[in-house]
Amino acid sequence: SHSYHFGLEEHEGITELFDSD
Amino acid sequence: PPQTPVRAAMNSIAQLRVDLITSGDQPSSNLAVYFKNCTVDPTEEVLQRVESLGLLFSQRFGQAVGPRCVGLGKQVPPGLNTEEKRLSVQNFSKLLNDSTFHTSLLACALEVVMATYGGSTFKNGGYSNGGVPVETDLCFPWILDVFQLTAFDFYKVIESFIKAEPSLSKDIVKHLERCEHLIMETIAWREDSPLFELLKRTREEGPVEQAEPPAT
Repeated sequence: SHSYHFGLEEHEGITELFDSD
Repeated sequence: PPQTPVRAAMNSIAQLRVDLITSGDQPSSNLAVYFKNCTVDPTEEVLQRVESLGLLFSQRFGQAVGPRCVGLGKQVPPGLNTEEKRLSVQNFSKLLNDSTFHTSLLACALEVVMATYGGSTFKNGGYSNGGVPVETDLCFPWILDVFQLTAFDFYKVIESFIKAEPSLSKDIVKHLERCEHLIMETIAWREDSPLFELLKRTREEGPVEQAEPPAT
């Protein structure tokens, strides 16, 4: 079976990843 | 019974069709609420961008596989609920008006569709009606070139996309994971990658916290 390894922590997400400030 | 590669591909296609039919081609009511909560409502811009990127994709796809061009799904998957819970905010104006975010999301959706339908068939050599060889390697990272998207920005959406779409087949998740590894191992380290500028900036800002001392 195959499961994706989620690398982001609980406190990280897409909002920060696209925030360049 | 053991699955043959053909059966697995057919199942993936069937699953994708169910997902697309179930979710429709309009923003969900949930996403519409997020749009309305934005300081600047991104609805119009998103529609225009999907239209123009859709045209761009269709052109390049048509050039690559010949005239049998495919219709294009027009959906922007949200996945913002987890962000709302995590950040306790409802206004995602900045993110939802970010063209790079839109482009990355659409690229990821198209990569899923192409991986589901294409598999290895897009890799075979082909000829246009005039007998001229056409570009046929539509495998990742072809989509990045079409949208002039950096691998670094594409990488940012992969995990959230997988989390937001739990019905993605195992093979598709594996495919996205391979894209992720390819970016991490090579593409993100090419000369023009924005990663270097970011590393430089982080370094100038100084270390945020002391590294943990090595364990004994």
